[in-house]
Amino acid sequence: IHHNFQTTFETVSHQFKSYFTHFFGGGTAKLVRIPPSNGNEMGVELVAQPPGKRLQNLSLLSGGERALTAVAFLFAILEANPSPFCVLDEVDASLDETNSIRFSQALAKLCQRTQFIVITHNRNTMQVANTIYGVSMGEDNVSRVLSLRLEGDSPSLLGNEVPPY
Amino acid sequence: IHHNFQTTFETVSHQFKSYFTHFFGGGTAKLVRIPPSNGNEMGVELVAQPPGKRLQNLSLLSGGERALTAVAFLFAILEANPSPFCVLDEVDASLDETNSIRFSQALAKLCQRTQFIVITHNRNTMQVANTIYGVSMGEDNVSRVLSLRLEGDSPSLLGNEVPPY
Amino acid sequence: VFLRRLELKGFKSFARPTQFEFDRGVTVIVGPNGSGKSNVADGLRWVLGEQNARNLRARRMEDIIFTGSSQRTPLGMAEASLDLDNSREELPLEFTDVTLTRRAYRSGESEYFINRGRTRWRDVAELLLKANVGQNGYTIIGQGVIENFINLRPEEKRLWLEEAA
Amino acid sequence: VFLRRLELKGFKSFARPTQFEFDRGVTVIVGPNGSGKSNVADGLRWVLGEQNARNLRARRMEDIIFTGSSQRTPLGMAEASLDLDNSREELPLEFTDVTLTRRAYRSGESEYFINRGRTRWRDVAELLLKANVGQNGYTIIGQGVIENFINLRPEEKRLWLEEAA
Ligand SMILES: Nc1ncnc2c1ncn2[C@@H]1O[C@H](COP(=O)(O)OP(=O)(O)OP(=O)(O)O)[C@@H](O)[C@H]1O
Ligand SMILES: Nc1ncnc2c1ncn2[C@@H]1O[C@H](COP(=O)(O)OP(=O)(O)OP(=O)(O)O)[C@@H](O)[C@H]1O
Ligand SMILES: [Mg+2]
Ligand SMILES: [Mg+2]
Repeated sequence: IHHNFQTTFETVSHQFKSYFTHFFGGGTAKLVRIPPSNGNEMGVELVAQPPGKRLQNLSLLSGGERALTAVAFLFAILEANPSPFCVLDEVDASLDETNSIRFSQALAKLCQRTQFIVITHNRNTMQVANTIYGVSMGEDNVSRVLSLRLEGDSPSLLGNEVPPY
Repeated sequence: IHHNFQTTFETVSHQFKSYFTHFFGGGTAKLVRIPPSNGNEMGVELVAQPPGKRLQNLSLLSGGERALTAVAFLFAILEANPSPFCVLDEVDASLDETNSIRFSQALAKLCQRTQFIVITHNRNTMQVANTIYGVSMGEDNVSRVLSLRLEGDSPSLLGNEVPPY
Repeated sequence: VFLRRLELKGFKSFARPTQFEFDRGVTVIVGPNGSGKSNVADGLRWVLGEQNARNLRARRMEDIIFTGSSQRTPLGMAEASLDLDNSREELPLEFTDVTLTRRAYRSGESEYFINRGRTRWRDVAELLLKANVGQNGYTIIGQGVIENFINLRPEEKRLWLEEAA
Repeated sequence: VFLRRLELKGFKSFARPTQFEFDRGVTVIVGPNGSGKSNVADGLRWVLGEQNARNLRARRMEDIIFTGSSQRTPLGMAEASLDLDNSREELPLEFTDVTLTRRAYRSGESEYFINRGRTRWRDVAELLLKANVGQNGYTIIGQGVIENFINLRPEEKRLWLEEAA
């Protein structure tokens, strides 16, 4: 089911707007095509306007807002072309409490179609896991897996080895 | 009291080792000179060996370990040439619980000679503050300062406006 | 397809054979700095056919084999095995259970297996490409990628979109 | 010297006059994503003489003036004032209290003041350089700098060391 580029562009742009407005509680966002120039090929740029703000260049957004915008784009792509699985390594590191809750809620929805393996230090993200692995480095500098929490147990069963997040 | 480069190099290398071994609970670290080549000027490289590991290239360190190593280098420079003040914007974002405690302890020591302004989301770092400002974005998209905690009060006096880190 | 189980042996900090059983929904991996979380993501990237050592945070492929520590001698081989559930027959193979295995030796040699049968890298790559499994840039999001995404040039941002088409 | 107080007016998201009184030890700034924390660090960098808009996360200098929102009209001027304690006479001025003020207008004009007396950028830069105040790269560590430090080339790493000599 491979669409051409144009259909994908439009679907992702639409989904990008919907994830962006969900994450920022309003505003608007879209993708724009950047025509080829100076030897560069055609490109794609994200245009985003947080609620109540004037349309601005993404470089004026804060660190956390930029990360949230990039995640909105990633999730839009996964909506448009669901990948069987996706690995996320600390993508929520710069998010504050409110945004990390919104992020984990979106994850809980997307995981109906895409399997996720998520590396995180963030409590809110851990809440949506069905399975949690704790990894630690032994005295011998060899990694080992400490524990496994099945669905329904509280993280406290993991014992002392997992950091008290 | 401006030393020449050599004296500074040696002092910082020594201090880098001491901060590195404090942060990693052992191991060793030093600075090495990289001679000029292919039109590049002389450079400086950090060499670090976490405890129990073989000497390795810094690129094999984890995200948090790299940040901690860079902070050890920064603090070594502040020891060698105390700057009147220093602003740190979320330098502790990738540190886990244990490392963020070590970081905040080092900060509490250095602040005898250097004034620090620290932007953070991290509870351990907040503990060493004498003054805490909470910033928030109003409905009108204008930043405002919410509150001020003087020495000795617990963060809870800041009220609901500051995120419950 | 979905990922059932990953086993790492001698891959990076996983000197001892270590298994991860993944949930169909969200599996979370937590742990202190340097404990081996991102090494799990690298293990997945490697077993799915990654040929560029830099994308595994290594200078050369040999760096992915356990380099030893003060308590353990270096190993001569790294191995990763990934069990996939192919019950929806996305992978054009007559098996519902597919195991991909990859090995690397200090001599520089590599071996690939599909369900214990020896095969070539090209066969694995072609197989996964046909099934849209793990071959695009947004399937495995490394540490720091989200924070830097907004700084990419428009042609680079287009790549994710093209892979989704 | 140490920093006593910073006042921002019309600078980035600080449309209303906003004051920060800094502690001699550690002052911490907390707040949600996008609330204006890094803008405070930019304000300090700017009042200390920064001439490159990119180091203020802006495309051009005009971007630092409050651009307005749906509830507020854009402002025509940005101003930052920094009170310094010069009781140890590090700044070669006969005052123990020194206030640096900087203004930028939409017309592109800039104004600089030392203790309300009009001066030039060059005078401010020279003054701060003599006293080793705020003119080196490690005095203000922006968001993301620590995570990327290890990736810098050796000649770039040397710069911090040279500034400390
Ligand atoms: N070939 C190897 N042999 C032994 N150890 C290795 C090898 N390659 C990497 N390591 C070790 O793995 C550790 C890094 O692990 P990793 O990057 O997975 O940490 P992490 O859990 O992601 O940490 P963080 O939370 O800081 O991102 C390093 O300390 C490094 O020494
Ligand atoms: N000239 C300007 N006028 C109005 N608002 C501006 C201006 N420049 C930047 N901003 C706003 O400031 C906000 C960014 O603030 P800042 O980068 O300080 O956030 P932060 O508190 O550091 O957040 P984070 O925790 O995500 O790093 C953006 O939302 C941006 O719209
Ligand atoms: Mg990691
Ligand atoms: Mg910030």
